Amino acid sequence: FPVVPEKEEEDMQFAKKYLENFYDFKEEKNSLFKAKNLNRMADKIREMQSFFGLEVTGELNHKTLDMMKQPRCGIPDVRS
Amino acid sequence: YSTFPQSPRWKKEDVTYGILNYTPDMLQADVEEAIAKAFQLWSSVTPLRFTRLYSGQADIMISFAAGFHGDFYSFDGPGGTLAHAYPPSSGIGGDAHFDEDENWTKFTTYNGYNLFLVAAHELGHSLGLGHSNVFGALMYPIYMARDTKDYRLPQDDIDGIQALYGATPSKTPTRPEDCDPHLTFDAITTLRGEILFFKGSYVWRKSPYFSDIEHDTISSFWPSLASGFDAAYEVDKKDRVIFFKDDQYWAVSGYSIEPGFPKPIQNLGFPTSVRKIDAAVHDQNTKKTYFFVGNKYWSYNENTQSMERGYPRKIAADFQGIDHTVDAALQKNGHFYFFHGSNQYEVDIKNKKLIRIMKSNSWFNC
Repeated sequence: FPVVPEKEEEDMQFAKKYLENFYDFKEEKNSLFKAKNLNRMADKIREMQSFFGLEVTGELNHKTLDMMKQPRCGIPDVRS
Repeated sequence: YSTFPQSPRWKKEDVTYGILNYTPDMLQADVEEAIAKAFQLWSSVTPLRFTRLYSGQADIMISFAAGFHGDFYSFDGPGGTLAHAYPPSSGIGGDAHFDEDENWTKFTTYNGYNLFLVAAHELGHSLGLGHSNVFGALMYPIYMARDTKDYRLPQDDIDGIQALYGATPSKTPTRPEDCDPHLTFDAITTLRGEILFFKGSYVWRKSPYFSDIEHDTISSFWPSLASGFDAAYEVDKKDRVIFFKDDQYWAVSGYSIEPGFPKPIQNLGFPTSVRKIDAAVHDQNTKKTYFFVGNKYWSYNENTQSMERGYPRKIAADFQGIDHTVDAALQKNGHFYFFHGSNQYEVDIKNKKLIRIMKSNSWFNC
């Protein structure tokens, strides 16, 4: 079934927080950069999928979200 | 494996750790054992040696906290982030924080996180390792419940930590030969009918049920007491063995360390001038325990749990023929055995007279 929009938004926020914590994702706060943010977030999703050996799609699919929800260590996987 | 940027590492082999507080989810002794075993994992494959400090600031400080806990990385409640640790450096460097909102356990069940496994991972960070993307590696970021009995460090983690610190020195200190005529002991005690002989991190185990002497490391019985003892004695009626190291003592019953230990030896009645004891032996008949320090000895009444009046006394004044310090002491077969260097002195308990002198390892059927 199509995902309920609020759930989708919730997952997006969760993923953004995860990528900020563990993949050094920095979101431009200015809404003018929305497209740029989405591209940057897709890059970070690709980086995370590659780290965990998932299919690298850049999309926040079910498997990727599942992996993000696993209990884990609080130290980033990559760092600047 | 990976390391942190610029690969920070401890510039020494002797690293200290302290436990700031405990989780209410587990017995303190189980927390200490899990932490000690986690350190052993790393010391077994590197030249690193870890010593626990019971007060003051250690290199690696371990604590449990929930939510915001004073650093920039607040915990997030149950699940999600379980713990984090900082790479080697001064101050917060090396410290490991565990999320108290998790359920910590010494088992590998599904309604809690195994503290030994999570601590072993976090201490990898405390020593300078980053995350590994090798599935199954200890430094893999995601928690994986696995059997912790005889848990062995995966090769990727060994490669990572040895890239930072090198391998175990080729000449690991080896146990002296049983029949080495110069063999000496740190401490000796009976335990449930057996006799345990301690030296460094090793223990020789003589059992009335088997003819051979068994060889073990102390850590295989009491992981958090791995570095060895100055003295030990058994109060058999209480199924209790007391171990001494420097100015502290522990009570154990079998493999379990009783809660609330270690305690300062001053609790037994020693003056603060006594910073360690050489040997101890309990006389099961009189319920008195003798403590040997230098050329003097104390008598402790196990019933009243207090030192007897009129002590300390000179050893030589009461035990004829024992004109030197005592490294270790044992009561067996109605005699005392006082060990000094590679000799032992068999003493009649009643009249405290010397009967004969033997080699310290005469118990090993040499």
